[in-house]
Formats: sequence, structure tokens, C-alpha cells
Amino acid sequence: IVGGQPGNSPWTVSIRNRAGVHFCGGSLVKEQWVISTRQCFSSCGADLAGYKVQLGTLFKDPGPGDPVQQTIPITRIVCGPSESQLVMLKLARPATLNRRVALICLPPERYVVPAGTICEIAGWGETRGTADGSVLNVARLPVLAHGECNTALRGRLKEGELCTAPLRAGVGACEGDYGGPLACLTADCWVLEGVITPSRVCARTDQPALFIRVSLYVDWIHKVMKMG
Amino acid sequence: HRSPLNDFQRLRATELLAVPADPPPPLPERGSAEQCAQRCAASLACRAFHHDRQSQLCQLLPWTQHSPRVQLQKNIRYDLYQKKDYLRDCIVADGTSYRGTRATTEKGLRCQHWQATTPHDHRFLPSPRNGLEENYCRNPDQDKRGPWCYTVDPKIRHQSCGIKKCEDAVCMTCNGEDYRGTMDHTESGMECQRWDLQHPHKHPYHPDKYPDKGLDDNYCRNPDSSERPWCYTTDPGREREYCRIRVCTEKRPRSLNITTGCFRGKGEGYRGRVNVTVSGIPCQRWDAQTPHQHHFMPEKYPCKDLQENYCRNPDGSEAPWCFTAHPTVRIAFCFHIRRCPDELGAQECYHGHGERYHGHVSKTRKGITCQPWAAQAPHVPQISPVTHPEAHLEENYCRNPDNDSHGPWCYTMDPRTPFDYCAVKPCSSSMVPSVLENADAVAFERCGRRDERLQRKGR
Repeated sequence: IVGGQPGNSPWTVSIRNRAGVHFCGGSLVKEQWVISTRQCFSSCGADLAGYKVQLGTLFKDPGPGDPVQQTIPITRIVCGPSESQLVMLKLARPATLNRRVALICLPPERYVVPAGTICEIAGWGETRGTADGSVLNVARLPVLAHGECNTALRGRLKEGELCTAPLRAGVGACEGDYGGPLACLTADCWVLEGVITPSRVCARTDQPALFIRVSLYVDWIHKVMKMG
Repeated sequence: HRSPLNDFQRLRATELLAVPADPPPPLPERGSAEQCAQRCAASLACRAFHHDRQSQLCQLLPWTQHSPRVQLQKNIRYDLYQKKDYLRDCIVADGTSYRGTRATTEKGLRCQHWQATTPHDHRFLPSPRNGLEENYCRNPDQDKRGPWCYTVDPKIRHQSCGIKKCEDAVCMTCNGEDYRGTMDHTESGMECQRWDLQHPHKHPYHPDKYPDKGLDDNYCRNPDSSERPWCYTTDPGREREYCRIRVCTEKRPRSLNITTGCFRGKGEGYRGRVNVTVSGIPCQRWDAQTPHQHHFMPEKYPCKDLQENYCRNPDGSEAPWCFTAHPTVRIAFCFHIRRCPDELGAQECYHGHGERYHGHVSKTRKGITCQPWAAQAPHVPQISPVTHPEAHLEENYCRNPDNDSHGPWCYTMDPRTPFDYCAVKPCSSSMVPSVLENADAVAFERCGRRDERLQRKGR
């Protein structure tokens, strides 16, 4: 996260490869399910033996004595509807919810976040020197109205995308944050409204940032969890 | 420090079945796999054993998969360990320990049975200890040319069998990542540690974690894209060492799926020219050692196309990557290169959400065959012709009985994929109403709450 601060985002998970190295983020939507982005995974049928998620810690590489860290193997990947670029990861066992591990809410189907709503991005990715890269960083971004964003992008915005407003200071997601949450506060709860997706430039000033709009795919998410 | 299992080759979840006419093997005994290996190694009659991991029982066997009237069968209860000497079709050193079933000489002559004394009389008669069995090639006199036999041709008394040394039997291409031969010693002659053991060296390359790397037994492999195949050694003072494997001259390297504008899978075949990280940092040239020192020198990785400073994936990472020109950022993934589309081309289309699609497409977008709606396997359906009689759930055709907003779908024949969307696309004339609706009042129950004190404390 560029332009963020160390913070707390108990639904943000670190996805680790077989060597135990963090490579993407994700969001815990159910004790045994994480949402992330397709770009982070080699295929929809990838054998993820040895891949794990790490939850409950603020540190990118916590020491062995970190008392609250949970590390859970990934057993399955399910790709979302083609245009969604979403994936769901099934965990080998349910995460234990506590002060540092929590579920993020899913939005109602087709829900549109009102413009101006303050949202947060979180991740252990690149900070470009703006913060300590060894801890979870969080940054706040306001939602931009769909029409305004579409105008800024000269009509290239898709319905499945969600924008945050351009900021003068460079604030945004960067490499290593992909797959992580855009969480927005609604009715006193944090809701997974967007998923961070790779872009060509990190935290571009005066340009809206794009996220995958989760509310369009909530029916698919529920169906995957229901069918196990 | 060597494990007795080093003399055995493991087949997971496998049982060796012998015909009932054979004498039954001894009754199972309690023990770990290593204890079983010790017992089997000490027994002249034992050639293999089953190990039941759950009950920690082992059954010693006097046969191997190459014995007559024996067959392999899947059985999740057992791991089958067989003595390597009986399975190898190559030789270690002079091949004295070779116990394979090759029975022809290098010139193609059939071997004489060892117990026969015609057409050639000889003194190497079979005994329980010397391994002279049937008419198989053996080396009872430590001949430097390896195993040999008397031939059935009265004019040619004996001939070498020309069995290759294990280091030459299977060659490698590129950096030997696809080497699957049975070399189990390093170039200095040290015996390799089994990949499924953590002693004498603790290591991360557990075979379960790397199912595609061929980490079988204690054979030389290259799971980390090193220069050549290597292994951990059984010497506690030497962690790992390269193995000497012949480089193929005759075999061409496996052709990768080359792409330039996008990448497939992990992007090992990406040969495009993106050379900057997503955060705008230029990549470091592969042939440079500053600002970051590394071992991915282009001349040592001839098949990886480490040209200029382009994003590449020489080590099986998640995606193409590069060392960056920024001294504090060593490596960056090039996830901003898009993935190539990997879905089937759709032949048919649907209107709306496809709830009235009655076509005959019966494959998912990934090409998996659909499960018949009336079937109960591999997935027990929650929607079937019985529960949704009006939904035209015929055969295994794609349908949308639950008005899924992402189109027709089906249960799949892949046990790991309960359902997926089909290889049909929305018709171009079909208008789906805008999904962007005004926000209603919403409420949530057991999610999205956090301890805000942690947030303040964090800051």
C-alpha cells in the first residue's frame, strides 16, 4: 500500500506460496473461504498443495512465537464468472475468529456503494518507501460515483468495476496487495465492496483507482459456499 | 546417518497382489517404515514390503512388481516399498547389486538360465545369496563391464548385457528440472537423503508440497530451478550437492507454450518485452549483478530466455518477475502483464440470464464435461429434474434453473469442481438491465466488525 499507515484489518489474509513467501492478498468472507483475484493464480485448476494463507498477524513475516498467527493450507481454488476476475479459495480448516481474525461482510446483491463513502485498502505489498513494508498497511480512499469515474475513463468503465476518487497525494494499492480488500463501512460494519486488481501503475495521482465490484458476484459467492 | 529406506523405492497408496497359488507372505508386524526397511534389508527372501501408515504395520513380501504373476493395485491404506536393486534398469558402479530382469545381451542374444549347464557349463550356480535367478543379466564376478550372462548360442559363451550406468541412463535437458531418472548419489559420490525425510537435513521440499517436482525417494532432482539436479546428502556435514547427470544430445527440450502479449499459467513461457514493475521501477538486466546479486545468469539458464531486463519466470514462481533497479526492492512480480484467455470459444449464445436456454452445449467454459442432471455422482445435485421439473434439465445440457445472473451452468464430471459456467456467451442483441441500483437500507449480522482499539494501538 502506497501512502498508507500501519493498521488493523482482521479479514485481510496473506497468501503464501510453497516457499512461504507472501505474493498476494485476500479477504476472509467465511471461516473456510477467502476471496482473491484470478491474476494471482496460474490456473483455475491449479494444484495449490503447499500454498497457505496467513491470518491474524500484522507482520508480513512474523516470528515463530507470534501468538495469534494462524496459517491454514489452501485446498481448492474456484474461479468466478469469466469477467469477474475473482477467485475463491477454500481453506483446509475453518479459521478461528478472534480479536485479530474476523469475517468481512459481503454486500447485498447488486448493492452500489454511495459516492463519497470512505473505504479502506489493506495489504502487505510494496509501499514505495512511504511506510514500513514489513507490517500490514491500510489506506483510506473515498468512493467515486460510477458516472463520474466513467467520464474520467472516457467511457471505458465496466459495470463490474468500482472506482475510488483520485487523490493529489499518491495513495493506493501496489504489487503484493492484489487480491486484497476494498472495505467500506456501511451500517457500522465493514463490507467487502471491492477487490484490489493489478493495474499498470501504483497509486497514480489524480486518477481514479479501479477495483472489482464484489456486489455483482455475491450470488456466485454464496453458490460456491453452498455447494462446498 | 543414512536411512534404511534409501534402498527402497516407494509407491504411494499401492498394493502388490500375488496370485493365490504363491505361498502367502509372513504375517504383518508392527513398525515404522524405517523399521520395516531394516527388517526387509536383513532378510534374503524379502524384496518389498507394504506399510500401513495408519496402523503402523508392515508386511514383508518376497516379490516385486517385476515378478511373474504379480500385479500392482491402488490401495490407499498401503505404501509399497520395493528394493531398488530389483527395479532399476540401470546399474550403480559395476552393477554387482543389479537384480533386474534384463535377459538379453548387448548384441541381442538370449541369456542361458543360470541353473542350466548347457550349452555352456559354468560354476556360477544359483544360491540364495548370489542373486543368480532365471536367465537375468548379473555380475557375480565384479566384471568391470557390468552385468553379463552365458548365452544360448553355443558359439558365444558369454556376453555383456550393455546395461547403462544410472548417471547415463536418463539424460537431462536445460537445467534438468524435468529430470526423473534414478541417480541417487551426488557428483562427489555422497548418497542422497530421501526427500520425504527430514534427517539428517531439515528442508522445505516435502514431496506432498511439490507434487509436480517428482521428489521421489532420494533421487537427484531440481525443484528450485538450480543450475542442475541436486539433492540433500546423507552426510550431516554437507547439506546439498549437485549430481552428475548426462546432458541430452538427442532429446530436444520440452517446448514451452510461448506467449508474448500475455502469459499463461505461471508465465514460464512468457517471452514478451515488459521490463518495468507495476510501481514503475525498471527491471535489472539479467546479465548484471548490481544492484542485486543473483545466480540467474543467462549463460547458465539456456532455456529461460533471460534477455535484457525483461520480466521472465526462470524458477517456477507465481508469475513472470524481475530483479528491480531499485536497491531496496530486490524482486517484483510482473502481475500487470495480463493473463492469456484460457476459455473455450463459445458456439452458442443465450438471452437474458439464459434461463430459457435449451441448447445442447454440455461442456463448461474450461472444457469439463457436464454431469447429467439426473445423476448422483460425482456430485449429489441440489437441483435436479425432480426438484425443478419445469427447467428442462435434460441429459447433461447446460441450463440455468436457478436464474443465476452469470448464465447457464452445470454440475461437472470433475470431482473437484462441483459446478461451473458453460461455454455459451450472451447474445449480442440481449440486453440485461443495469445492475447499478440505488442503495437500500442494509443490515449485517456477524461480520465486518473489528476492535477499533487495535487500530489506534497499531498506529
